[in-house]
Parts: sequence; C-alpha cells; structure tokens
Amino acid sequence: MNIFRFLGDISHLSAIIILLLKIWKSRSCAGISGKSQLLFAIVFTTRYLDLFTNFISFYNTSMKVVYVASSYATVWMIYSKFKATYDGNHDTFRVEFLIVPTAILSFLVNHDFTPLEILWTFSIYLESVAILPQLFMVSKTGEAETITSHYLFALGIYRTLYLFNWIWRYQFEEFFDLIAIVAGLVQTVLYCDFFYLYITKVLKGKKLSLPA
Amino acid sequence: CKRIMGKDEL
Repeated sequence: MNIFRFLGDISHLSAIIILLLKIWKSRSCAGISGKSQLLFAIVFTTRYLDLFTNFISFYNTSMKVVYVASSYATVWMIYSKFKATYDGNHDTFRVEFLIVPTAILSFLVNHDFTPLEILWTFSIYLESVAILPQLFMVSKTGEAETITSHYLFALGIYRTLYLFNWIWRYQFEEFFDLIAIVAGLVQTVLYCDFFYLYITKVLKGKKLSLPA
Repeated sequence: CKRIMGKDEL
C-alpha cells in the first residue's frame, strides 16, 4: 500500500460519504444524477463479486462492503426515500449508450474469458464513464451546489491518485494492468474540465456556474 | 503483464 493508493481510497470514501450526508441532511437529492449513482451501484456490484471468492485483507473487505452498501443506500434515497426531490427532468443522459458499449468491450478486451473476469472488466470500463450523466446534468442546468462540487472533486481525484499509484507499482513492484490504466486515464480526462472550474471558481469561494 | 486489480486494489 503506497501513499497514492491510500489517499485515493480515502478520497473515494470521502466522496461517497459527502454525497450520502448531503442528501440525508438536506433531505433532498436535487442536482444529483440518479443515473450516475445507479451506474456506480452496478460498478461496485460487478467488481466486488470476488468478496465471495477470495480474502485479501480486513481493510480490503471492509472498504468493498462500505462502497457497495453506500452505493445502494444512495440509490435508495434518490429513487425511493427522497424521490420527490429528484430532478429527473434534467437527468436525461441515455445510460444504454454507456452500458451497451462497455459491456461489448469487456467481452472483446479482457485478461481472461471467464464470467468473473468479464464482469470485473465491465466494471472498470463502466466506472470510467459512469460520471457522464452527472456531468451532463451539471452542464444542462449550468450550475452545481458547492457541496456537489466537493463530491465531484473527491470522486475525480481518486482515480487521478490511482494513476500515480500504478506508476509507483510499475516502478517498484513491476506490476501493471493495462485495462485499469487506460480506463483510469479516460476517467481522469473526463474530469479535467470540471477540475479547472473547481480550482478557478469553487476554491475561490464562488458557486460553480457555467457560462451560458 | 501481471494482474494487480481485483486482487488487492479497490
């Protein structure tokens, strides 16, 4: 465990908790894309099936359980508990355009043609684009609450930190996984525009709003 | 190339 990976995990965990607390405390999921959250629930479910097949560490197992459980809790709050506050009219990204191509790609480009491996690969590909409905929603409404911006920043920086982790591991452990690295790069690139707005606006105390 | 993820990463 190197520092980049640990900070990445912490930032990922922070993002999940920020979102849960934001919705729970304000009793509202306004501005949050239910579609992105649904995709993240699918990502965690298909990736962490290895919870049933192998044990790595207490840390690994507990983080996986927390990620899966909190993603389901978030989806439940958006589509059931606080359904009335969900802004479905602005959450119009067509998720089949993400699910179908990533599913096909995971059958074509994977490390091993076995069910668990294909599901793992699918989760890596899907995660890289799962934030698009949320970013689409922000661009459509032209603004995001500051707390939502913090959530997006923590979620985006997590994969960026993982890129440094992979460079580290390649350097010192001679381990690398091209599928994870390429998907991680794609995922990070998708956040670049948002990172720029976050640094130039939100960190200076302004609300994130896009020029019309 | 050796696998790293799915084994010990999140």
